[in-house]
Amino acid sequence: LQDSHLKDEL
Amino acid sequence: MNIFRLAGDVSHLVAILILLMKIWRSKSCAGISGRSQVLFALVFTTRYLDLFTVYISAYNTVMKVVFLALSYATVYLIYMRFRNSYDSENDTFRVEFLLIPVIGLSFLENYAFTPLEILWTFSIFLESVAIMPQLFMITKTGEAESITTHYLFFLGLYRALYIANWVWRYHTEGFYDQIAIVSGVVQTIFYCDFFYLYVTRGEEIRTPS
Repeated sequence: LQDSHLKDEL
Repeated sequence: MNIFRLAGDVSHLVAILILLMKIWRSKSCAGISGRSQVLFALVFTTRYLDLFTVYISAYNTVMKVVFLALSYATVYLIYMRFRNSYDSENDTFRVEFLLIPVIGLSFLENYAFTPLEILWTFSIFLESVAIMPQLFMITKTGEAESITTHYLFFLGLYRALYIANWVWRYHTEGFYDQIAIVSGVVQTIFYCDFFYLYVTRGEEIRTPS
C-alpha cells in the first residue's frame, strides 16, 4: 500500500 | 473515479450553489459567515495551484475552475456587492486561531517539503476547520435560516462521501492518502452535531444559546 501523492481528488 | 467521490463532488457543488443562489436571490448575506467563505476561497486557491501544471482529466480541471470561480464569487457578493447586509457583529470568530495551527501543522506533517506540497497540506488541514466561523456565528445568533442549514448539510455530506470514497479506493486500488483521510474525518466530525440538529429539528435550527 502506498501513500499516493497524485492529487487526483478535488 | 467512483460513485462516492462523484456524489461527494456533486454534493459539494450543490452546497456552494445553494449558498451563492441564496445570497444572490435574497440580495443579502445576513447570517452568513464571510470569514468561512474567505477561508474556503483560500482552501481552493492553495489546493488548486496545480491547475496549470498538472492535467489529470477534463472533469478535474473543470471542477477546480468552477469551485474557484464560485467561491470567489461568493466572497465578492458578501464583502462587496451586499456588504451592507453583512453581519460583521456576529461574524467574529478569530480565524488566526485556525490559521496559525494549520500553518504550523502543514510544515510539520506533509508528504514533501516543497511549496506545492506544503500549500496542498495547508489547504487540506484548513478545509477541516474552515466551517468553524459559520458554526460559531450560528451559535452566536442562536439560529440558522433553513437554506443555510441545507448548505451546511450538503457541505458536511460531501466530506462524509469522500470518506466512503477513501474506503472504496483502499479496497479496490490500495490507494490511501493519510493526510486527507485524517483531516477529512476531523472535518466530518465537526458536522456531526449539526447533522443531529438538522435531522431531529428539521429545517429551522435554533441552537441552545
